Amino acid sequence: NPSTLSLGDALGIAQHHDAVTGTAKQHTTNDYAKRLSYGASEAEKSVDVALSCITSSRNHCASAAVSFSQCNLLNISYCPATEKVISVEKSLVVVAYNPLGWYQTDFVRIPVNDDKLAVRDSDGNYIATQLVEVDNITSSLRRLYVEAYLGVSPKETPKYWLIFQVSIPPIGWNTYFISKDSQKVAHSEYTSSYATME
Amino acid sequence: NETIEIGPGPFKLQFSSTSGQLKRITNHRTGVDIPINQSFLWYEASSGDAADGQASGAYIFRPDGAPPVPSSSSVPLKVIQGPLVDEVHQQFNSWIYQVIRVYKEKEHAEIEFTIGPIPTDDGTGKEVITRLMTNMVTNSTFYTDSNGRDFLKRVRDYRADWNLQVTQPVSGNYYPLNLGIYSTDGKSELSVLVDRGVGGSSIKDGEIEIMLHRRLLYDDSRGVAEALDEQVCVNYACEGLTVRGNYYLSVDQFGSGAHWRRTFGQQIYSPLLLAFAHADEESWKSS
Repeated sequence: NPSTLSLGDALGIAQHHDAVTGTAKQHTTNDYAKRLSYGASEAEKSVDVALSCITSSRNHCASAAVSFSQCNLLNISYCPATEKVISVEKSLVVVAYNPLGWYQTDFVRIPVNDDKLAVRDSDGNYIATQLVEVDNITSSLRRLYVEAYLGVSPKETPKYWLIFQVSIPPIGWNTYFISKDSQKVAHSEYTSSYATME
Repeated sequence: NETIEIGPGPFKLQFSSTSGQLKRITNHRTGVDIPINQSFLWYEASSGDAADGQASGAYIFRPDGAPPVPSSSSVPLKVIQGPLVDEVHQQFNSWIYQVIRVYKEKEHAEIEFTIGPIPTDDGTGKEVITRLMTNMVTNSTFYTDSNGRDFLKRVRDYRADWNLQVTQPVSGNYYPLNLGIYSTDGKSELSVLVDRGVGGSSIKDGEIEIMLHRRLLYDDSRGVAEALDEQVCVNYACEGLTVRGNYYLSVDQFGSGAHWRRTFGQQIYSPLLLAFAHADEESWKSS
């Protein structure tokens, strides 16, 4: 079972003064990074299991049907889960968890390949979205760092950022569904915009 | 025609359409309006000199004494405006890129910087800063957090508990930032929050600067025995690191900024966690 123990170990080691201040030798820094990366990856799996449990009405987690993934390289537009083809039948389910003790409204920003997507909240209401082109600097960073750090050559760079607003209760979660937009015109409250660079 | 304004709500940023640079920050709800300029510069790292052989390195921040070099005076920009977010993309030079975002219903700016790889082929190490310049009269005073906790008053070239002799006018006034830095003129507050540990200061009245990236050529002889020059390599082709991160900018009436610095600072530290799955919506809801 995944646990957070390896992340705890890595964080403990990274309390050394050279790790905190950036005065370690490069090979030591590489070791800190490797331990933190492994620990974060294990902790991420734990969180994915926990989310499967809390989003399922079944009594025990082992039967939770949905498996989650997260994206740590969103800042360079690398997120295999959101770049996959989203069909009318199978939605992309986004669970947003708020770790703080107050209600939050914030904006989610995910890379996608399709410009005809609709976002609905857990009550089925369409919510406003905005598409923004992924810029060339981000695309080139994505190519370099994904290959250097993950050892894979990512396929085509996603074309757009899909942006929408989420509202999450304190220390709670909310679910949003992203699907191929087949009924966009029928929903007057739903606005979608695609802004081009001037 | 000379000004481009972004911000879907009461929080507005104005840019010069000729220079491409930020020139004014306004919050129409609170009435705070501050002329401002934001730019990137770098300190050239000292390699040691006749008077003092100390080089700038991993432990030591020691500029060579010259004023910092501005990255550019004119900045090409692209503007994107939509119902949820307005963005301004600025290319300061071939290795400094910035996106400023103002989201609907938010009263601050998110500034995403991308810096690197810092060129060193001219034989100098560089310590890159972003600097915000206003006309605020701040009386040598600014405030920085104490390890993420209370903001403490800092006075340039002064320590309350000993007689400070300043030998390094820049680095002697640098403080570590984990949460942020702000300054005030008794009418308004200008606050910057950071997403990572950085160094920051106010070297002149009305200015705030934070150091975002460094690439150095010499070891500072304090123990690490390596120059601060981490690289990223693909197929044995290597280049200096590129950093990408965010800092956040707000203006408030005097005495009102603390709420934003506390609550939004917590949101930077503990952001929403996003998890993704592909599923049939109806079966998802039924379970």
